[in-house]
Amino acid sequence: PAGQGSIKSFFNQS
Amino acid sequence: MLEARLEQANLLKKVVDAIKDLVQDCNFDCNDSGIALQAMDNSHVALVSMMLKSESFSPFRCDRNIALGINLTSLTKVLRAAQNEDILTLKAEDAPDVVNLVFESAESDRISEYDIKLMDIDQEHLGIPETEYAATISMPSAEFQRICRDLMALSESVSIECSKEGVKFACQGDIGSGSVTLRSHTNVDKPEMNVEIDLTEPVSLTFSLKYLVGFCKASSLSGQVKLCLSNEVPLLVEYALANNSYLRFYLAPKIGD
Repeated sequence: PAGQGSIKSFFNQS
Repeated sequence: MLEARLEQANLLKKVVDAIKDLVQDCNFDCNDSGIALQAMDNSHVALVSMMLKSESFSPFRCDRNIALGINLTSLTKVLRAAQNEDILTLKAEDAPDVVNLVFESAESDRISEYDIKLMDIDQEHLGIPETEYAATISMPSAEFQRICRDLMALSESVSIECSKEGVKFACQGDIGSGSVTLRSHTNVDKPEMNVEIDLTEPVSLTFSLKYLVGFCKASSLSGQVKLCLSNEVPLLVEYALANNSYLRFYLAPKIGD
């Protein structure tokens, strides 16, 4: 089954 | 201080209803451009971004940046006391302990007033980069909701493939598989029924249907929904509101196969 990515790995923490 | 008057309580009721199962405690960030909210769900898979521009209120007054930390379950309880057509006014001091909500019936002389205690919420704020998406699909929000619900009966995830042929929502589950394909379509009499596909390169991504079905709770806010996709970046699901206000959801794609 496919894993689920985290939104935090795509958007920069500001 | 903040003073923001909404012509119809319905707007805030619908927005809160659409996000309350995804995020629980949120800062409503108020400044002179309007009221914004950004929050991730607990598992950091999805992100909600709401912007209610000052033009969506009349009048709107906010002299300083004020963060209103609100528990959405509490807000829902209070908003339940507002009739859809009531005029809703939000008020807060500069360093507030509470937010004050006033509901006024246009038809009677009934005025309801509630205070909600504020919370100190230390929230991570993510920078969302401006993205040129490979595919942008505008479609009836009810159609998107139906596709997500129908496919969720078969599988927990959906692949969204966009090519020049159209957009294909497909899933595979234990009992079998299913797909729905939409092509561009213009309905002159009912523009809300239009399907518009703007493609610069083919895209194929897989997403959790549980989240998409959750986003679709916003369907009553707008007749159309916009899906923006690029390979290997989060999906943007946007419900446009009047006055350039919006409710956006971002969803991280599934990895691997």
